Amino acid sequence: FGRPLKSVFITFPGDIIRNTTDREFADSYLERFGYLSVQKRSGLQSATSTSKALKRLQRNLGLEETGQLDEATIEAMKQPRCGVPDVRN
Amino acid sequence: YQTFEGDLKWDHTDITYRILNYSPDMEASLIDDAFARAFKVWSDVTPLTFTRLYDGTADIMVSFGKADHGDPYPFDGKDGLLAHAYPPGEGMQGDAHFDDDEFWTLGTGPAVKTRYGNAEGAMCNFPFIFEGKSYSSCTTEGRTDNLPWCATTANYDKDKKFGFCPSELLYTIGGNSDGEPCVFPFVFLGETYNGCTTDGRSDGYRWCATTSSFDSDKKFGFCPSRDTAVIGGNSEGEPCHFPFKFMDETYHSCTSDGRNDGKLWCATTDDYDDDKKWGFCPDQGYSLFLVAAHEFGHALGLEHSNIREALMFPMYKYVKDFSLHSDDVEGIQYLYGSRQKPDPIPPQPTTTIVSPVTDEETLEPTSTPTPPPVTTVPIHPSSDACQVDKFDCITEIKGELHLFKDGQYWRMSSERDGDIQGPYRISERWPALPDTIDAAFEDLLTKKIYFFSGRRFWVYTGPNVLGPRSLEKLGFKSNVERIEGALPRTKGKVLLFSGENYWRLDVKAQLVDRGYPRYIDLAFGGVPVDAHDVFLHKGNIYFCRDRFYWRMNSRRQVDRVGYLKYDVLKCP
Repeated sequence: FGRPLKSVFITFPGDIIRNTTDREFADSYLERFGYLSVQKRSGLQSATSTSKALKRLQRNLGLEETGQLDEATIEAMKQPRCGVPDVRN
Repeated sequence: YQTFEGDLKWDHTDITYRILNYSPDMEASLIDDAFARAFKVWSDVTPLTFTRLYDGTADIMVSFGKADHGDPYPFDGKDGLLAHAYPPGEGMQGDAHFDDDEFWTLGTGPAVKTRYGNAEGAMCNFPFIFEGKSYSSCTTEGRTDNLPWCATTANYDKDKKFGFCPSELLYTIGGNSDGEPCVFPFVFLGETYNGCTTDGRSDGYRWCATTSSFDSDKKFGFCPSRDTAVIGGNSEGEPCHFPFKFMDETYHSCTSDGRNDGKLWCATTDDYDDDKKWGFCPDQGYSLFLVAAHEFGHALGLEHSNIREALMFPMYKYVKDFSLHSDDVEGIQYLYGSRQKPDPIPPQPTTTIVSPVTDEETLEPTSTPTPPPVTTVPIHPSSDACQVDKFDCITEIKGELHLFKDGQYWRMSSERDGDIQGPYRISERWPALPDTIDAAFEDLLTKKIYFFSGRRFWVYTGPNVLGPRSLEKLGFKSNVERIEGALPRTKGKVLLFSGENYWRLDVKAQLVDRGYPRYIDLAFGGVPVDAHDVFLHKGNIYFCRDRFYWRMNSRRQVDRVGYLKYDVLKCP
């Protein structure tokens, strides 16, 4: 009570995780786990394909299928997990 | 559930695995156990069996690594990606990799197994009380040698049970020093080091020399993580330094300030602003057992499930009392079928044996042998040693291998492998003995045969018997439930095995030697610490678990792992 919340973020030396925006993080996540790569390979990556990928992710994770990068989805993406892709390619 | 494209699966059911290295976060025996339990999750519901190899190529090679660890899928530091595994197949296929930037535990905070002390390797009990003060981690308080220790019950003041915690001052892992502790200071490339270092390595693992000069002796080992050590950052292995200064503020505990991911961190020197030395604070960690069970599911051919409660769901969640979800069971049984249960054997009549209870201080036979008691144990018509998966006891008596099981025994000549005779009734040759023999050995000097069953033992000299007597007479404490194996050594000494420990018995003095028990894994590296039979055969030591044996040669190297029935008994 009284001490303001620190909102200054720094880069810690040796920290592997880079500070990225949620959008960058989500794109990388969707690609890494197989949700985006099919569309990307055929050169069709767009807002629509990202939305479809997000819907598929949301369905897999039991979230509301909004197709939007909402708070619940980004939170779920940040959970610890296995590195094997979810979607077969 | 999902399976990999083309239903990738192993074309055999006797799967082998090999643990290539260990995480410094947990004692090796805890890691071995976590992996063994993780495999058992799958073997419990399929016909699959899992045998651990100690060299060569196994179907599933298990390893820990950080970031870029030799495959195209680097890990990402603490949290995020925990592990990955490849579907069944040759080469890297089937292998499982675990991110060693994670904090590996049993899922509920540091899993600290003690060594030495008086708690026989028990786990630390956090928090514990020492001199009225509560401790939530290992401490060096009360000691002058700087060795961290913990109590293994909630109250050291009351119970006085303690053991030493992992520390580089106590032992090292891997390397080429057989677990010897670090020697500080040591010299590496002309520089003097007073603590473990990652210098000279690209994988981030902390190491030390086990002599005063690495440059001249080239002896080294990896440092075990202390439970208080930070994880990751640039100070792995160092403890937090409280208070510390960060952006001109003073911190007395871990903080998430300065980070946008909410993770708790601390500085490992008094001033982060000046030194920039930091690491993440120890947390609950990830259950190696749960993550391994998931990864081994991939290694057997399962992809991710979208059922949240299934083991194969991609996200980690700690579960205290784990059981395999029906979705996982259906998935693995789709690939390999269900486990074939053994044919039920009708219950056997019990045996009533009346034996003289002696409490003599001498073990010289003083009584005439008792007449053989009437036994009602029939020899099962299908009693074939080759049908026995797990013997109660195996030992060499008069140059012949004796294999005991449920009131019966077989003999096999050490000269002619596969020449198995029997079964014979134990009660006909050694009438005082119970049906279950846990261990036995022949004292080569006196030709006396010692038999162990539960907490009792008998000594046969020809037809004369002494016993049963309590294990306590030999100097065993009351918490030793049974002797599981016996290994005659020279000069009237015999090693007796139980649980993770072994004792040296002076047969003439009829007492275990001082300085025992000792840990099996410290003297017999690479064998299972839960072997149920240990015996000597043709100069090699055999450690048996289930149907498998680990053979150790006279140089104490495990040179073969295999099936007892095929390799030793030469069963068809």
